[in-house]
Parts: sequence; C-alpha cells; structure tokens
Amino acid sequence: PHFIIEFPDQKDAICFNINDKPGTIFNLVKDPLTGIIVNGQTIRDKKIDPKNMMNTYFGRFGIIHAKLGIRLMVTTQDILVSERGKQAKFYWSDNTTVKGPNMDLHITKDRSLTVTLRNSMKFVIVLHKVWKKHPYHQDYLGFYTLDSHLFSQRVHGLLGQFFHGITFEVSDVFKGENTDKPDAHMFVKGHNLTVTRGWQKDYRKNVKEGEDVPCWFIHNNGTGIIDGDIGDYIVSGLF
Amino acid sequence: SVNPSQSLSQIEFQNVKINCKVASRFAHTVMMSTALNKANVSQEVSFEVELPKTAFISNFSMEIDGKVYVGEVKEKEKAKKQYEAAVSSGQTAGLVKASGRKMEKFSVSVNIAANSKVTFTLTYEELLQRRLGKYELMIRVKPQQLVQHFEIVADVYEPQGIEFLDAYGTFITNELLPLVEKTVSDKKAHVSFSPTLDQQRKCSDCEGTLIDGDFLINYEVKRAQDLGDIQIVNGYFVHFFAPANLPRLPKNVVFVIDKSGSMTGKKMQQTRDAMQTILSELHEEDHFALVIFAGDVETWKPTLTRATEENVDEAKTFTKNIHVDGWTNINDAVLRAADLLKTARANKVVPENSASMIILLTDGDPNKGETRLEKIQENVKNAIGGEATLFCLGFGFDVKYSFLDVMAKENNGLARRIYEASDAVLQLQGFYNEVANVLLSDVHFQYPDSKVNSVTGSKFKQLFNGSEIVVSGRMNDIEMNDFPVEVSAQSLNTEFLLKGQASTRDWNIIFPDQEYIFGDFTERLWAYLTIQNLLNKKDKGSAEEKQNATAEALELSLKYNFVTPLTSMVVTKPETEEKPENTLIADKLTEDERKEVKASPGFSSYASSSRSAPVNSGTYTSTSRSSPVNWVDSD
Repeated sequence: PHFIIEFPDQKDAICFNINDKPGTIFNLVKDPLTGIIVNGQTIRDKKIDPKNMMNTYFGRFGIIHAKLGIRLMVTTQDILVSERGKQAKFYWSDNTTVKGPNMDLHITKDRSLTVTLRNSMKFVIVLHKVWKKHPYHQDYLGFYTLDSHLFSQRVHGLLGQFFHGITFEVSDVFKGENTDKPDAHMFVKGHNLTVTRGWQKDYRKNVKEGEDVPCWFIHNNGTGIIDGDIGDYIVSGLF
Repeated sequence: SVNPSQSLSQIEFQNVKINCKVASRFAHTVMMSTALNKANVSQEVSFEVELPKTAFISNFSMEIDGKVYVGEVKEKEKAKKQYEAAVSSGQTAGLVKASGRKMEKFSVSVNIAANSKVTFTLTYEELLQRRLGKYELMIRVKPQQLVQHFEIVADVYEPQGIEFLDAYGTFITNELLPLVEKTVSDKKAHVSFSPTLDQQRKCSDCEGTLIDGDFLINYEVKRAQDLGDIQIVNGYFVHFFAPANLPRLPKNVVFVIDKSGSMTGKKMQQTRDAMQTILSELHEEDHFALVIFAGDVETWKPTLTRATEENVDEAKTFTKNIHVDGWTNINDAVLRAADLLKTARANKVVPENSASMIILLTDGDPNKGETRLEKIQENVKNAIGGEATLFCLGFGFDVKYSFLDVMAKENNGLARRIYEASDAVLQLQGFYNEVANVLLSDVHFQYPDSKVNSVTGSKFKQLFNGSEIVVSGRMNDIEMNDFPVEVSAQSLNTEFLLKGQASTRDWNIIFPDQEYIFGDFTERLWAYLTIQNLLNKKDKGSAEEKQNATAEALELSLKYNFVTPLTSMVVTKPETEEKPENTLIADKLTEDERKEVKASPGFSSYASSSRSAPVNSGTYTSTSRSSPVNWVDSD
C-alpha cells in the first residue's frame, strides 16, 4: 500500500510504501486516550503478473472506538457495524445514510464510505472495484483520514504518528537515478534520508482515475520517516 | 540510420527488436533500436520508423547513457502556442512525414557522445481492419545496415480462433524463408524472425543488408452464422460482426467518371482500363449506370440498366471511348447520379432489397457549375437523402481530398486516394472489390441503455463481403457481465434479425498461463475506435456537433496518450555543446497535411519544458502543526 501524508498548508506531501507478506495486519492508528484503533489487513493480486513485483493492498479494515463502544469491520464485500452490542450490516451496493447519536455513516454506492465519529474522527474508506473476472487484480480499499485534530498527543500507528504534523527539512535537490524524478536530502526525525520526488494518487474525488499528488518518496518501507520499523506495527488481529 | 557524413562502421547497431501483440485485432507494436557510437568523436544517430497511417503513436523514449527522455502527448494547439515563434517562422512542426500510400514516417536524430549508446523505443497502436476476408499486420523494416541482434516477434491472440495465418516479407529470400517461424494453435499464433548477422548479409563479403521491406502477417478468424464475437473485459465491450455465408444483395451502382482536361493521358487510360474489369465483375442481377462529366454531364443511358452480358459489353465499349474534355462539374454529375437512383427506385426498375451506391472518380477541384465546396456537399447530401452510399475516389495529388472525404462521410461512404502510378488500375479495381459485394444494408445494433453506454456506433449503412463491423462501448457497471444484443438489417430475401446474449468469458481458460495481456486492451480499443469516430464526426454535422466531437476526441487522445490529429508528442532532446536542450514535436498527419508535408519535409527544434512533479528548490523546512490529511491507498 502507498501511504501519503499531505500538508495542505505547505502544499507538500510525504509518501512511502509498506510491503510485507499478504495477510499481514498493520496498525494504522492507535490512540490510547480516545480508545480509537484502526487496523488494516493486506491482500495480494489473485495471480502474479510475471512482469511486476507482488503488490499488496488493504482488503479489510477494523476500526474500534472503545469509549463509544463502536466497532466497524469494512471489507471489499460489506460493512459490519456494531454499537454497544447492536449489529448492522451494509453492502457497498447500497446508497445509504445513517445518522446516530455517536456515529454518522454514509455509503456512496460502490464507491466510498464516510464515517464521522462524534467529537473524535472523520474518515473515508474508498472501494476500488475491480472487474470480478480480472485474471490478476481484485477489489481493494483505501483509507483517508479527514479530520484528525481531536486525537490525543499519544496517537500513534503507521498513519497516526503523523496526525499532529512532523518537521522535515528538504535540501540539495539533485538528479537521481530516475531522470524524471529528482532526488533530495531530507532531514527528518533525526535521520538524513535520500528521498525522491514522485507522485501518488488521491482517489477521494475520482475513484477511477485519481488525482496526482506530488510528494517526497521515502524508500525502503518508509525507513527513517516512521518510528521503528514495519514489524513494530504488525498486530495479530483486526480488533 | 546514421548521418551519412560519418563512417558507417563507426556506429554499431546492436539491437533492432520489434515486438507486436495483437489481441482481438488490436495491435500494440513496440519498436526498439540500440546503437553504439564506437567513434572517438560524437556523431548524429537518427531513428526512423515507418508506421501505418491508421496507427496512433502512444509512447516514445530515448535512453542515452542511462538517462531516459520520454515523449509527452499534449494538445496540439497548446504545444504550438508554446512554440509560437518557431511555428510563426514557417517551420513545419513534425517528426512525422508522409511515406508512401499506407505509412507515415517518424524520425528523430540525436547527437551521441563518443563510445556512448542510445536506445530508441517507439510504441504505436492500431485496430487491424478486415479487408477482403483477412487482417493484415504490416511491419516495415529498413535497418540500412547489419544489426547484431535483429528480431521480429509477433503474438496474436484471437478468442474466436484463428482460421489461417500467413507470415512473409517482401525481402524474404529462399535462404531467409526457413527463419520465419510460425506456430499457430487454435486461438494463438506466434511468429518470429531473427536472422543472424551473417544471414542478413547481401553477400558473404559485403556489408549490405537483405532486410529491407515489409514484413506482413495476414490472418483470418473463425466465423459462424451468428451474432459474431462479443467480448466483455473489465467494464468495456467490443463486438465484431461479420457472419459467415450471407448471400450478397443485388446492387444499383452509378459510376460517375471525371473526364476533365486534367485526366488527359495516363489517368484517363487507366480509368478506361479499370472500368473494363469493374464492369465485367457486375452480377447479372445488379443494375448500373454511367455518368461522365467535364463541364457538362452526359449519361450512357437515361436510366439504370440491368447488368446483362449484352448491356455490360455495350457499356465497356462506351467507356473505352471516353475522351477528355474541359472543366470539372462535380455538383451536377453527382446530382444526376442521385436522380438516376431515385427514379429507378420510384419506377421499381431495381429490386426492393438492393443496395444503392454512387462511385465518383475525380482528379480535380470543381470549377464549373456550382463550385462552392460546402454548397456541393449540401446539395449532394440533400439529393441522396440517405438512400444511397457515396464513395469518392480521389485520383492523384491535385484533388481536394478533404472535400471528397467529407462528402463521402456525409453519405455513409468513404473516400480513398488513388495514387498516380502504374498500378492505378489495380487500385481502382481493388477499391471496387472491397465495396462491390454488399451482404447487408441498414445494419442496426441494439444494446440496452440500461447496461451499456458510450457505444461507438449503432447504425451502419452496409456490411461488405470480406469486411467487418466493429462496435465498442462501456458497461454501465463494471460488474455487469452480460447483456442482450439484437442485430437487424436488410438481407437478400428476408428481414435479417439476430438476437442473443453477450456474456463474459473466463480469459484464464481461453489463454491459460499467458502473460497478462488483457489489462486495458479492450478499453484502449474502445478509446481508439471512439477517437476515430469522433474525428470523422468533427468534419460533418452542425457547428456545435463538430465542436463537441473535437473536444471529446481531444480529451480521449490526451487521456490515452494517443498522438492523433488533435495532439502532438513533445520529445525533449538532450543538451549538446552546440545546442541547448531542445524539443521536437511529433504530429499525426491528416490527408491534407500529408500532401503538404510531402512538399516540405523536415522538422524543427524548439525550446521546451517537460512535466515533472513540482519541486520547491533550495533548502526549506516544513513543519506541520495543523492536521495533515493522511491516507493509505494503492493504484
């Protein structure tokens, strides 16, 4: 999966990839004070294109808001919601809006799920629908946080650690290995990294084509930009 | 090729690789060439590729010392504005030149440092058209010198099954013939040709190469008496329609022949000769008429006549005696032809189930009677009134081809250029053979609006023997895997109606263990066909329709990275000591441009910028304390 941390004020972004065995569950957000956890499990292509490396994508997300007693499991098939013991199941084929005391949920048919958790978090899960008979690819999901300022300072996770911003310094833009993409030096979290200018996609507005977002790409599974390494973010279950 | 001022031995052509993949008639060809400058001075290396006129370039790159220069497709007008100075100085912006009848030439040259290497890669795509019962993939190869590794590889994947496949080259000698390897299984074919350095030599002790000409692959797919092949792939569908064993419809044809002064000599003689064969090939149930024009219009007989042996013989004698005379009055001649057909229909001289057509042969611009081109087009359209098809043959290069092209398209037909050469008779006969046998008329495809959209066409005036109608569209929902299809038309004796269900097949079963080739083939085929249709539409219809068609064709050309008549490919060349980094433009030529470019070949250089992710230069610190937007996704 591609991770993108965008700083709209600076009109800049940082991006990195996380690749591991398919089926791995990563912690994306963990806030011990608000009791919010977001975990995601990866899937792979149905069949490996001999020309390409094995890509992984997120296929399932598990979201917990402990204080509100809310659990959501979002897969490429359906959306399971439970709130204080009550359960509901929604399908991506629905066009649904549900407003509750603690959670608003809006499904745009076969496209996206927007969830607003009262006084804490708003996020969008994008469904990338792939032709069922596609010999290689299968449906996958994207996770976008829209409003993260209510998280505590202790929030962490592969995405959560960036919720309160980071300080980085970019210098010495120079020609890198790829002539289309210049390299630069980045000083971040006490590390000096060589980063590459590239593009990633934001699929919120256009789920098929996406919109290009220029970003500084951090190589080797985000080494240097994420605290620790990817092994530190692997968890045993979605909840 | 190399700059002729340099010694040939100083440039070593290490690789010429041509890789072609055809899936369901849609051909994707990649031509790659690597040259090494072994000299101790820098020298110019040029790369020239001839590609079919019907193809769209979709990619070009040059790799020099590990640095890759990639061509970028831009809106033609914007590219031109960007390089206004050069364009206003009268330079033609083109890496593409017309080359013969079927091809156009893409050429680029770069300066290569001593002991450096350059790799050129050009990709183009085209939908192969079925003509006279077969598809033809043509690869022109002219390496001009011996190549260390020369290779042509083509893979054909046809889900309908391959009926036959032939591979040969115009340059193939008896010695080279065994090197053309061909493997054909039910739905797949693999063709390769890879002569060694010695096998390429013209003679054992010379440097000349035998490899110089066209490499051709002709094939046909299996057909049944059904709806044809409908493929649904990844949210797009394509329908290939050409049922087997349909009887031909009788035709009512009016030949409109220009005998104006400019036809003097060879052209008139070739027309007379061609008419002898064309008339002989009329079937007895056909009806025909001859309209001969210069300043005035003359008809062989006042009505359409049945093509009996006696009448044909008489017509042949008449055409043998056509002599040139004066002006060119196209308007009155075509209106007379339309009137002959209309009267024949009204008087029931011709059978009800028959196809009417006008074949106009002319070599010049109208200069007698109505001479305003748009007015002639309007008059012709009104006179024909959708009751017949107009085919225009433009003889030679003086003809106003675009005028004929629009006029033909407005009347459901097409125009073809006839080149002045010794084989003009064959060209005329060849064109006639393509359109002479109508199998169905008023072919109407019905797909449910609730299931599909953006269909490339649903009504076709005729289906000719040996041709094929191709329709493509988008599925309303990517998960829809079937939809009902109905095709209705007029056939010889009965109302032709076929109904059926299109459904997705499992590509893993049809082509198991194959490298994945179906990713966006159908989508690109749809885009290619849609752009071609829109380019046709932009020449006819109301001003608003023309504008919309142009805008839509441009959008698709940019989206799918096609160099079409509305876009240009901007190629940045590396900086040299003499010249700063500069940029070239590859355009797609229109028929009129081909004529102009023929007169003034060459290309020009411009200063340019290229697309890359915007970079904030210098040192800066970015601290974000506001809530950033974070996401994780994939593409």
